[in-house]
Amino acid sequence: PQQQRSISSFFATK
Amino acid sequence: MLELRLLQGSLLKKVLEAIKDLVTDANFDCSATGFSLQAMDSSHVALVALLLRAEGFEHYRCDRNLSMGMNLNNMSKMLKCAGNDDIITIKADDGGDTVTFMFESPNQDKISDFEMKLMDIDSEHLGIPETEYEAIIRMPSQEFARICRDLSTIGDTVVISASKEGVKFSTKGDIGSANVVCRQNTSVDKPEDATVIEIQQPVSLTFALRYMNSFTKATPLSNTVTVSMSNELPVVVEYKIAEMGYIRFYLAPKIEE
Repeated sequence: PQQQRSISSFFATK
Repeated sequence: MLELRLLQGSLLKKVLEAIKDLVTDANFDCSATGFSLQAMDSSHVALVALLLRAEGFEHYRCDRNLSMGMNLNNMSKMLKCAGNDDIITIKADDGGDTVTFMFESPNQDKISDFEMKLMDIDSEHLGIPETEYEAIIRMPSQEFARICRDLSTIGDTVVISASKEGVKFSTKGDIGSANVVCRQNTSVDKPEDATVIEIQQPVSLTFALRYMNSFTKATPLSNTVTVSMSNELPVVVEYKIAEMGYIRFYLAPKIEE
């Protein structure tokens, strides 16, 4: 099964 | 005090149509650079970044940086009241709780103003680094929209595989499977009809088609779309907004557990 990653896991919070 | 006059008001109408189904509420940020927005969809899978540069406005006054929280559905309702040829001016006072959209017909015989309530939106701002992508595909935006729409009738996800030979869009579903291959094609009459593939190394990523289809609502903004990918990173789907800036959609890939 494939899992959907969250976009915020790729970019740091400013 | 903020006053932004946009001769081509239809651009703002198209921007709202492009993002209002993806994002419910968002802060529009106004600075000396321009009018911008960064927001995630409610499930934090996709992110939209919009920039309309100050130089693209006929008049641009922004005395101090201002962040205005708006419900995009309500904003869209108001902008739908502007004619396609209308000039749109966005006005707001520092510290005010409303924004005014003023619409002027091309021959100035009808002037309307719509005042909308602002809202407080607690949103996190993400830092998006400049990235060298391993594969960059530029193609006609209508062609990209067509492929996403067609494949979503067969499956829920699309595998986008880019190599020197071309870019392949694949899906699978209960009724069967589909592959669409686009090869580089620069021998066209108009440059916007070209498909150009720049590859540093082959890339293959899986994405939810529901989001891709949502991004293609920006198709009326640009004849071409750029899809930039690197393995294991979010894809960027970019529509340039003529002489003003861009709208970029970032989508996190699906991964094997």
